[in-house]
This record gives sequence, C-alpha cells and structure tokens, in this order.
Amino acid sequence: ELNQDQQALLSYILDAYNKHRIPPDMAKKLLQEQFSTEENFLLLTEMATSHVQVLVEFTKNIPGFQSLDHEDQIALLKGSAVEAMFLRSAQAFTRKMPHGHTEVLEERIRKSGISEEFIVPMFNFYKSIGELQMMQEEHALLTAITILSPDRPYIRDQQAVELLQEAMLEVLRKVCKLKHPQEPQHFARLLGRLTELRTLHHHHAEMLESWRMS
Amino acid sequence: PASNLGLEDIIRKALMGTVEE
Repeated sequence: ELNQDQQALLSYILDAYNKHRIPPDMAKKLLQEQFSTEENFLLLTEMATSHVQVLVEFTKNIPGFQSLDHEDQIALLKGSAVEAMFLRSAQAFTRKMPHGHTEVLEERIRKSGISEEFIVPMFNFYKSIGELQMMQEEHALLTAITILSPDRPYIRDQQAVELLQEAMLEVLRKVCKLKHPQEPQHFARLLGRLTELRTLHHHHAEMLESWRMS
Repeated sequence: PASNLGLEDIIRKALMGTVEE
C-alpha cells in the first residue's frame, strides 16, 4: 500500500499533470488547419513549443524540483523535453484523445516532411505504450521519472536528482502493483519504455536535421 | 513568437514565469 506521504505525492503529481495540458485552441487548430506539408510542419513546431511550456509548468510542481540547483533544473528540462513530449503524445494514440483527433494527428505527422525512417519507430513506440493500458497516474509518474533522470548531460548534483527520482519510482512500483495486480512484470515493462524513449530521443536530433533540410 | 526561440530559451523563460492560477 502507499503510505500517507506517497499518497500525497501521487495526488499532487497527478493534479499537476491533469492541470497543465496543451491549450484547447491548439487542439482545435490540429483539426481546422488545412492539410499541406508546410501547415503540418508549422503546426507540429508550434505544438512542440507549447508542449515544452506545459512541461515546465508541470515540472515546477514536482515536489523538490524547485529546490534543486537552478542550472540543474535547466539541464534536466533540456535533457528530457523530447522524451517527455514523446511520452505525452503517446497518450494521444491510446484511448485518451476524443474521437477523430488521433487519426488527424497521425496523418499530419505522416505528411509533414518527416522521413519514414523516423516515423516507423515513433509509431512503434506509441503502439507499445498503448498496449500497456497505462493509467493516468502511471503516465504522470513516468513523465516525472523521465524528467528526473540524474544522468542527463551537465547535471552537477546527480545525487539530489537521484533521491527525487527514487521516491517517484517507489510510488510507481506500488501503483503498478495496485492497478495491475495480475501483471507482475508491468513495472519492469514501464521502465523498458524509458529505454525505448532514449533511442527515440537519439533519433530525434537526426530527424530535426533531415526535416530542416527537406 | 515562442516557436522560434531555442529550447533552452523557452525553458528559461517558462521557469522564470510565475505559475499562472
């Protein structure tokens, strides 16, 4: 069972995760803007920017984050923004999005000049996240855990970050036991997605380069 | 607009900003 502190941590993180979302007018644009490679490119760039802002607002609410060294806060966010973005957009490809949005978003991504070699691993990741049937609590905790990775470049006080991440991992482990009692491997599979995210992150830099070129 | 700022600029700006209620 979660102890009192863990329960408080979980509801606090979940509340922040639900509160800080891509603004509704952005979602409307997703549906309204007409379909061309340029439009899709601009829209995805705008969504990525808005997503970084949403991510920072969420991260400010992670208990202990704002007491970390200021430059370490920047390094953590810079190092994890891409992964957190893929994780959050993965939710769009599970049952979370209203009917129709997912198909439109998928079409826009496929027709935005991003080369096929990046599209395939991206949608494989979305599919593997979907298969895990994750609860909102798991998404919120996994996002916080991704951000609090002590091994990001330029982190000076890795131990302080590690302590925060460990507290989150412990809560996630218990949540997995409670929410997926018949799947003992569930927690391990969630952590496995984090490694998959790292590969996507690695591809992302190359993807941006080739996207700019085309 | 924010979209032509670099990733770090967007992060610094958002971190500085007050949490809007």
